[in-house]
Amino acid sequence: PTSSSASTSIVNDFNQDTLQQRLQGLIDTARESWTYAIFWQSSIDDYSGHSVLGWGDGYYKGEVNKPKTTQSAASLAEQQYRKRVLRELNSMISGTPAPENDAVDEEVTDTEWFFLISMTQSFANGNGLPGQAAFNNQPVWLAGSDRLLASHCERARQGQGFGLQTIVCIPSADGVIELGSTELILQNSDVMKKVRVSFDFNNGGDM
Amino acid sequence: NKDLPLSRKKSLKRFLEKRKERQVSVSPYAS
Repeated sequence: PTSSSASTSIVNDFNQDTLQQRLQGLIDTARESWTYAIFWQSSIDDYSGHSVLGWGDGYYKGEVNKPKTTQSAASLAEQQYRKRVLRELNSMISGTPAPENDAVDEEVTDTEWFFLISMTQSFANGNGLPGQAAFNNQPVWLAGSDRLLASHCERARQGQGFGLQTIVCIPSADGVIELGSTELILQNSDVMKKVRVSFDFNNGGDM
Repeated sequence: NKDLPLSRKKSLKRFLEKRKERQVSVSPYAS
């Protein structure tokens, strides 16, 4: 993953709230148990002039029956690192100094961490799961740890390492919607229809 | 930092707030 300098953006302050509502609606009303939804926004990189997918917005729901520990449970040092990063991010957002003591902090789960680091990622056209979905204008549906692990896309393998069993990327107007779950969710057309209706901003949507 | 794009800053703020809410709701000390 590389950081993007893309600046051509459809997501302004106003419609990011609308986008958030749609992402939240998408998974809060779903029959399936999705852990998160991300909108990867297509834009033009200022330097290269190439199309790139970068973070547009995301909604993290979490797991319904979250296990205390997972197979890929982070080590104590890793947990301390995650907590420190979260404290610093909290401090940056709130504008107050980060507290020294982390005794009260809850464990930063694998999927929370995966969601957080997604904010730093971007994908060139055709690269990675979102880039492939956008380039081919076709959904990518990976269900099952083995399929994620066998994928040639780093993001799929990374997701598997953080406990995901299903990752779906569905192209939409101006970007790609990614859904992830720690549960096995088999491909179904309802999800794809729902995404297309909710995120087709140029045809019936009001973005 | 201050150069963080606004969309990511808003996403991050929302994520951290929701996380805090989830923690409060599962805390044994929550009313």
